[in-house]
Amino acid sequence: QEPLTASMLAAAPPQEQKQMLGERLYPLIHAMHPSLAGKITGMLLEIDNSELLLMLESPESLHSKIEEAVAVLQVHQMSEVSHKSN
Amino acid sequence: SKSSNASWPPEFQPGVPWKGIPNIDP
Repeated sequence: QEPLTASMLAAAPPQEQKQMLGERLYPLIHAMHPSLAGKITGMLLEIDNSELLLMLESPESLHSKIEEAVAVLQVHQMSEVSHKSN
Repeated sequence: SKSSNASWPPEFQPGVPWKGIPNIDP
């Protein structure tokens, strides 16, 4: 699979751009967090496309962003569980 | 209403058209 470039993204409609980024991000995220990959990818797709492109080029920044998203997701899920149990 | 946030975050599925982020203004 050829790397995703800014010009490839720019040629696609906005909704398609997120799809293209998601398709690249998902397998990388799935390798780290198989059970949360879909939700983490969904969260990361809220980030700017240009920043997502940089993350695809830099595994380190991608990994730290994934860990950040996992932390946010866990807090969110915990608050939801405690909300439901009341 | 922002109180109902149960479906967040939208889940990405490979091969399925992404529609998690509607109407974002540039």
